[in-house]
Amino acid sequence: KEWSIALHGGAGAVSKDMPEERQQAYMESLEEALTIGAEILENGGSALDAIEKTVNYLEDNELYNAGKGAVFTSEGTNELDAAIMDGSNLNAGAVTGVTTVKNPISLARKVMTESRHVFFAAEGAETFADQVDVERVDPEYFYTESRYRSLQRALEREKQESSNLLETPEEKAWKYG
Amino acid sequence: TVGAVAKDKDGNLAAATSTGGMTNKKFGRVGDVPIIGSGTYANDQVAVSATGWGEKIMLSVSAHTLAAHYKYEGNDLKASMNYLVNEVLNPGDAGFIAVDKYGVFSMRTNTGSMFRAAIDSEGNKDVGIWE
Repeated sequence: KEWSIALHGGAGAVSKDMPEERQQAYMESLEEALTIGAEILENGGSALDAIEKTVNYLEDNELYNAGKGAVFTSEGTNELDAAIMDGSNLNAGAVTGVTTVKNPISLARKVMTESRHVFFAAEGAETFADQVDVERVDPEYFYTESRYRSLQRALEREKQESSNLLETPEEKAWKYG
Repeated sequence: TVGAVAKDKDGNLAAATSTGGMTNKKFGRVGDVPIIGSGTYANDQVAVSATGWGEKIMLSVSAHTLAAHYKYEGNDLKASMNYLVNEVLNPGDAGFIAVDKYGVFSMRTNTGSMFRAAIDSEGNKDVGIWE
């Protein structure tokens, strides 16, 4: 095959009782993300460009736990992680704990291409972001009501649990990224 | 978590993963996504992106494990994916997407569901949510 692309928007234990409207929204967004990457590849673009732009779309879509729509930490903040790797030369870039970069995967790519390091964390990643051309946002940008309610439920559950042991898939679903 | 893997017309492979982590994660917790070889990996044979329970994915060095199996056990992406999802990880742990140097794609999860989509230049296409 001349080119190929695959994408995911997270794994977990999604109920098959998901409302039809929401299911349709997911399917349409998956199709749109796929089209973005496929068009780049069909037109001779690089695999790196295809995956970055595809992930950018998913980061901007609040259905998914990345970028806008990211889940909350126990402190009620959004901290984002990303990594990218170029299989042709084994180069890679990664960031963790960023809070003001709209598209963390694009920052990870700049770590790969514009620094001699591989991995920047938290304040260091933010400092690196200050030095390169990536779109910045107020941390409030990442807030979504549904994710905030999920945090409140998780905190409430934590209070009620007598043990940290997780047993059923439903009980441990909150651990999925 | 979201991710993408691709092979381009020049034969190059690449992998990308981005995430908000897990709900209610504690002070400084880092998951598999930014750990090269765990949640994200690519070489000249295969590109892999992971999603799921980050701690489990990290402990199995998952993305690199798939790549190593593919490299040393005979260039069959489906077999390498099955090895990782069914034999290395436990039910409920994680899902993965991968493409190989031939442009073959594979998407598998053992969690019950994974939002996923793939297409190749020959028109083979798969979009789905549940296993």
